[in-house]
Formats: sequence, C-alpha cells, structure tokens
Amino acid sequence: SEFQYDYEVYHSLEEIQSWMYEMNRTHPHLVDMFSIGRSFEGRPLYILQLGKRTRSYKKAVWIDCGVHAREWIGPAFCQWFVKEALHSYKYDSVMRRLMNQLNFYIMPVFNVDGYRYSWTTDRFWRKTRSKNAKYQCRGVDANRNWKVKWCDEGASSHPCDDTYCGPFPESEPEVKAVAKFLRKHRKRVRAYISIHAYAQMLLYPYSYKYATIPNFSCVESAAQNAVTALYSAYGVRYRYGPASTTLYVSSGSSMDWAYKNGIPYAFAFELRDTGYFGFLLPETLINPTCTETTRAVKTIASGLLKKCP
Amino acid sequence: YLYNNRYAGDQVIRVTPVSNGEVEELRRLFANLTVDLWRPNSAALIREGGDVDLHVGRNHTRGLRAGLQRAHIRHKVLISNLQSEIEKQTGYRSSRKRR
Repeated sequence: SEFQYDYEVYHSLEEIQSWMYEMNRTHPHLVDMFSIGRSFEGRPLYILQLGKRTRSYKKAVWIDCGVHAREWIGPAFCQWFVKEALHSYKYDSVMRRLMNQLNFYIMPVFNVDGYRYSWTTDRFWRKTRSKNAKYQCRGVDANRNWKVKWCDEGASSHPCDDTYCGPFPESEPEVKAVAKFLRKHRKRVRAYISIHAYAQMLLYPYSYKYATIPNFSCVESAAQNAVTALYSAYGVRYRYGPASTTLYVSSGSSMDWAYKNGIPYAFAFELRDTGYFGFLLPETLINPTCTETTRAVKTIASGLLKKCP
Repeated sequence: YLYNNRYAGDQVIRVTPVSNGEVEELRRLFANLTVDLWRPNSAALIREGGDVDLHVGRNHTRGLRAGLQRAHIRHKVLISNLQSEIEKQTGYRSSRKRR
C-alpha cells in the first residue's frame, strides 16, 4: 500500500528518519540518501539529494531545516518540500525542470540531538546538546558557531546563554560536517537556504555587519520575487532584506559563512508566524505555511537557471 | 501530560519597550528572573520599539508582571497557559487519528 505519511503533523526524529529511508527506497531515480557525519550524541546526519540522475554537471541548492531545535515548522517544511518535489515531478513542468537541471541537498533535521531533546524533555530547547568542560550548561547555538566573524556582536561567549558561540568555530560536529560538505561542493552549490522560525522574514547577508553585499541587486531581486511568490499563495506578507537591519546583528551565522564560502545566493527564512503562536505554530498551519514557502523556494531555484545581469 | 506537565501555568508574554530607559529596565528585570527569550534570542538584542516575546515560568509570572506594571512597560499575554497550548497542538493529532 502507498506509504501513509501525514505531512500536516509534526514528527519525531525517528519518524522523520524512517520517512527518509522510505523516500530513498521508493524513488531510486530521483532520491539519493547519505550521511555526512554524526552528531555530538552519535546520531547520523542524513541528507536527501533530490534531482534526476545525469552524468552532466548540475548546479545545486542546499536547504537545511531544524538548526534550532524548537523551530519545529522547519523540519516540517523540509519534508513537505521533498514530498512536493517528488509528487509533482510528473505534472508540474517548473518542478520537473528544476529537478532535471538542479540537485537539491535537503537536510531535514540539522540539530538532531536538540530536536529529539525538544520532543522528549524541553519543548523550547534551542541549542545543540554538546557538553561543556567547565559548566553544567549544555549546548551551543548552531547558528553562532560558524567561522565567520565568530563570537562577535550578537553572540555570547557564556555557555549558559542561548546564543553561545561555542568554545571555538565549528566546535559542533553538526556544524563541522555541514561546513565540510559545503566546502567540498562549493563549486556546484549556488544557493544556500536555512529554514528558521518565527518572524515571517526572508533574510540575506550580511548578519554580522551593516554593509551591502557585492551582488546586492541580484540577491535583492531574488528575494523580492520569492516573497511575491509566497504572498501569492495566501496573501501572507514576509519582510525581506539584509539580516543585520531587518532582524538584528548576529555573528557566526551559517548564511554569512555560506556567502563568504562562495555561494552567491544565501538566504535564511524565518517562517510563520509573528508571535501569536510563536514556536507552537499549530499543525493546522503546516499546510499553508509550507505551501507558500515552497513557492518562494521554487522561485529562488528558478532564478539560478537564468543569468543575473 | 506531555513533558510531565512542566509548562503548567507558564505564560508567553509580549513586551514592547518604547524607550531606552524601558530597554534598560527590561534587562534589569530579566537579569533577576529566569525567562526564556523567544524573540529576540538574547537580552543584548532588545531594541527600542522591538517586540520582545518571552516564556516565563509559573513561579515568576506574577513577579514579572508586577515589575512591568511598576515600570509602566506595555505588555500583553500571548499564551496564558503554555501546557494547555502544547496539549492542544498534539491533541489535534489524536483527534485526526481517531477520525
């Protein structure tokens, strides 16, 4: 029987991992599943590679979800996007073209230890679950641990703070594994997208300083087109702009690192909502939130197939 | 209960400081009370005019709200009982399952 999986509820880590195996098993021509390393507590860090298998060189889009454990709508979106890509490949010419000409590297749960902890113990946990040599407090903010202006403004050097940058850059095995993978594939990965919540924003570099990126006009128009596509679904407005002025200054973020590492289109989505439910976005809103965000991601990916002047 | 009912009576409160004085007052308040900042992620990032969403434990809600009232800082309760909101979220699933 068709694999029954409910994309409109939140799933535990174990359910998501068995879902990944099932997607890999049932779509051999479009899906490849592999691990890029292990978390602090030893869990595999799985990636799904989506795209038609060809010998020719393909550009790629990287999407990670679940960097912060309590932001459950992130992993829900990654699962939704995979479902949409595979189910609509046959009848949606835009998605078919994207899957034929690009690869998508999807990481449904970046912070696997923290996500599991948020299911079993603390629903509002944010960080990883690494141990600290001198303090009882656990975890590092996986979005302050990257080697870009590390532990500067907007990050904390105190292990008990929620924005703790870690003992050194890429101290977290999860961050190190993703950084290693993206460094290895830097020539082909042309867009980096990290899914967070909540604030209803689409952010691009820089986070760590008030300055304009060199390819501002291309990135700005990509962001504008993306939030317009998002709005077309249900009329939900997302603000967009450089993270430092649109949200706040923060150093050591994955988006800034990806951009500095040569990925020209680096984005961070802050999904619904703006605070009415916050991290407790009801499951009834998974469908519209993921539907509108899928439109935005497809727009960004389609933009990669065109030349920006 | 989920999470051993640990969030019973906890609240999520939105505070909107309208001056630097109120920003400083908030930072003082948060220094003495354990609050889980939902947005922004740290007290250092609190800005004049910016919304601050915070999760406060049941033992501290009264103290925090008294402190906000004393300082005449505008605030509102977004979630009045976090535990029941969490139960509601998952309750939806079990009703779907039943259906």
